[in-house]
Amino acid sequence: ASPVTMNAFELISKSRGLDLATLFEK
Amino acid sequence: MGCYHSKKPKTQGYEDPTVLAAETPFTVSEVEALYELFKKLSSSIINDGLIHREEFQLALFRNRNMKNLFADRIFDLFDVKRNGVIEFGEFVRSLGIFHPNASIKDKITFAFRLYDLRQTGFIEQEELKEMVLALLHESELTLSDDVIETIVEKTFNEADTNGDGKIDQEEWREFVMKYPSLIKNMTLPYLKDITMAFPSFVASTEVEDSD
Repeated sequence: ASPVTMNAFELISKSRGLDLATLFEK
Repeated sequence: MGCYHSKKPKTQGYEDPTVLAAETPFTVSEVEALYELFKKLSSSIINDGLIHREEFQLALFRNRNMKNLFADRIFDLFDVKRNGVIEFGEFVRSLGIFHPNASIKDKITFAFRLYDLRQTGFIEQEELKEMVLALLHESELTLSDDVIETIVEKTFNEADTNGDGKIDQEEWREFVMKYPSLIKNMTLPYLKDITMAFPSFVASTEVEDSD
């Protein structure tokens, strides 16, 4: 979806800072 | 019993895995496996058995100096004692919320606290705009001020159903029910396989799982 059509929370939920999966990368 | 080690290193903030397993969705083996991950993260810069903010940033971004509003908020929420570091117990209890089996209610509450930047008990429009600007800065995505204002206002008005100018926990819960993808990042499927990621430790675990 285009950023313009997303709601603001959908947009911010894409932050890399919220992607804790990277903690588990070797 | 398969106990290869008679003693486990007791570092600062270490907590009994059986206690942590009882309080979280993790089994004892999974808590033990998380300890392996914790040791790695907590020794990446300062080897003191505690995760410092820079170590957290390093693990997330491969860059200890990477500033990110959302990573900072996550760190602050994990640091329950607010003493500037994440201890093992804090790490396990907080990650428990990200477990696929953790309750949706806990995930919704955690996300609310995350976005309630100034911890007023409400998400305010100014905070929402600040977070959108932070995201845009991080992604190098460019949107005009008008477009940003429109996105923030439209979202805020939709979520603030009682129109009092702030989003409370119940309004947030309803908004997430409408847009479930908002808490997708509150679930880490990986946590179900954590013992597979650190099998070497499981072989030396001291305590057998009861389930």
